[in-house]
Amino acid sequence: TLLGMIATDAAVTPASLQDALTYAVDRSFNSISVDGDMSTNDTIVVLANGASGSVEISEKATPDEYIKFRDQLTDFAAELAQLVVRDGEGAEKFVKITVKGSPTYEAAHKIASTISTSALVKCALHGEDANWGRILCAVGYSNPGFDIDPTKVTVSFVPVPVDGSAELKLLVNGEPEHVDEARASEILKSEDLAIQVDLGLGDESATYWTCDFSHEYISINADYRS
Amino acid sequence: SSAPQSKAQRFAFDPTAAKFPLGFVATGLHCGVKKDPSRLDLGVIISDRPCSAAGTFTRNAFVAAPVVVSKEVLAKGRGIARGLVVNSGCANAVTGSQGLKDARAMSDQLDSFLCESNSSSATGTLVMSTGVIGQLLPIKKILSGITSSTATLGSTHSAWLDAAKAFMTTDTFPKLRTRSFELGGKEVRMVGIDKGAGMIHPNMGPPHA
Repeated sequence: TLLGMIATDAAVTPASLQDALTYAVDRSFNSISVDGDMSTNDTIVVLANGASGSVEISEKATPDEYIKFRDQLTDFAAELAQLVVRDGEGAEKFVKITVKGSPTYEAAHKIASTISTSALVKCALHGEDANWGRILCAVGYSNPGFDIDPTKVTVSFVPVPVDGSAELKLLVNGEPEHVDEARASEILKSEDLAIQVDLGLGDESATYWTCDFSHEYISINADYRS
Repeated sequence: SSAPQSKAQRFAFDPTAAKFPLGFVATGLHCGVKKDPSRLDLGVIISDRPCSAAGTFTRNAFVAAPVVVSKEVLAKGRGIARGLVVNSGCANAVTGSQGLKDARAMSDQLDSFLCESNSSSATGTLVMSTGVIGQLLPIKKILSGITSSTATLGSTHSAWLDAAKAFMTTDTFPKLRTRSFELGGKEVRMVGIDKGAGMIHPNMGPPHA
């Protein structure tokens, strides 16, 4: 289960606080996956008491300050959300998945979610296996609401932190690259890595954060009730 | 040659530059939901004045009792609340009408304290639970714990860290962060606590959705 609370001494009207939180959660807590299961209890709340003495923020009356507050809240929520993925049960890898070149944000988000949930992708990440075929397969069955053009899709591994070297392209416009397995192995050995998928169909993008599946995950969850 | 740091060490909260928001106090304690007395299982956070409040909640069809009650609190207060009570170790999910009574009792118990301790009549306590599904809460222990918690409420790093620990289930480290920034010419502060390690693929929406 995911639970979270944010308390701030900013002054924000209730309606604007709800809108800011909904926006922030869509781009943070609703963009993480450890094991693909949705809890009965997931909740994020925010309390704003105005004790700082700042002017009251509202979308209509103070739009510039509202955007600033909303973006700070979003960035802070993403920081908190990523801690959950870092601490995923048995997790040994922290993986940022970005889908770009999408006609819509929603479609990019759905495709990133599908990749993040694939048990086979997550097992390959644990085994440090550059199995881009599983990534591509997940993209293909993600059902984003439009036809994916396989001849336009590009998939890359990106080292994290960016070490000055280029991303490792695995597939370019649907054509498999001659993959430098040593370089792939080097990237996958790192605890942190990024996978980038470019659909070549638009300008929208979305990011998800996920982790690998390990033997330890099974051990933790095989007897949780006891 | 030194041993690699654990996640708990690497992602520990650094309190040296932390600025906690004004007007909030927090605490965490063991009240008896978890078997191990060294593990905190009840957290309380309150404001010294009414707050704007908002929430996003699971879209799972089997919505746990505390989710229902927190939505009720937001609706009844029209987006105004003052406190939050959270227990870990038992999710109070799929617990029927008794589960709803228990979640409301948790909210009411902290509301009673808020009424007694402050001239402001505004109350409104949000509720959260996490842990095993399908078991009733040990509600007497929790209500007693809420009463006890009011003696240790504080605004220090230690108080917030205890609150963060009270959220934990299979988490290996407490998740606590702060930040501050300027808004309208004033410095404002945020504190955030979250928990989660398994059953994590949230899809939450606003209470009225």
